[in-house]
Amino acid sequence: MLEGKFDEASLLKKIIDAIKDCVQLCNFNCTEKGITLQAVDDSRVLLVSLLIGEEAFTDYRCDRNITLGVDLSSFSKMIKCGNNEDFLTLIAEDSPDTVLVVFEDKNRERISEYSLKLMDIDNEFLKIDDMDYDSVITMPAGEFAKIVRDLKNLSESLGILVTKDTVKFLSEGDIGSGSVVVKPFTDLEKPENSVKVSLKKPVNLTFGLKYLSDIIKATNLAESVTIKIADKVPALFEYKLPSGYLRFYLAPKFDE
Amino acid sequence: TKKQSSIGAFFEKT
Repeated sequence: MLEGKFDEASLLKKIIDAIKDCVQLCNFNCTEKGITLQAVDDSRVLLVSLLIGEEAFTDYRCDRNITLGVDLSSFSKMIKCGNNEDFLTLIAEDSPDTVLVVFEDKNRERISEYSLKLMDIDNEFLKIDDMDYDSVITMPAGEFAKIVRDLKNLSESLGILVTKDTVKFLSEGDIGSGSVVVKPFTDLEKPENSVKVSLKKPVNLTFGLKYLSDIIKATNLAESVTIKIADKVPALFEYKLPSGYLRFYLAPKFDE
Repeated sequence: TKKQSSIGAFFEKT
């Protein structure tokens, strides 16, 4: 049996909001260590990998591994029925047809329950090895989101160039071009505003802004985003959760 | 122009 209680419904709401526009049918794999999900978008360019660790819950138990096949658009409608501050508990039997979503209002005696029908979802699982990345950038998630939104107005592609201590985001389109340069910066009072850049090798890669626009829907989940890139492999965009992570692997664009 | 690669080209199915 699965019973996972979040202190605030807002965490699960933000997670589902971050991924529901790029993947729809997903298996949530529940184990004693927490809940994981892996899914690839329909165009097979973006891979979503989620871990909600056991410690992200106030109470968590899962005696046996359970798979919850969920239509995220339906799930999203249901979890919006709770207030952000409510307790949210997910309950499922060992071989479930449904998952129960229970909201408890902390200020008054109100409990609401929703039961979501589950689906059999046949999705492949990709093996993701730890990779050696040429460059790792950590920057405020909001700042990265703004760069993506701004440069999306100009082009379908975003270039990311990392050279010694400098990250340059650039896009070139029919109406002109734009670029944003970000350099390492330490904010002692607000460490979450800092920018860190580590570089083993200079990197020059291009990514589809359509997919980056999906990735930045995770901005509300974390203060900062970590971007790991290396030549000719998918870039990793990671948003850390209170326990666990939401990762996006984005395949690059190449010269034809 | 640049061509979009697919994620399946980089990760093996298990």
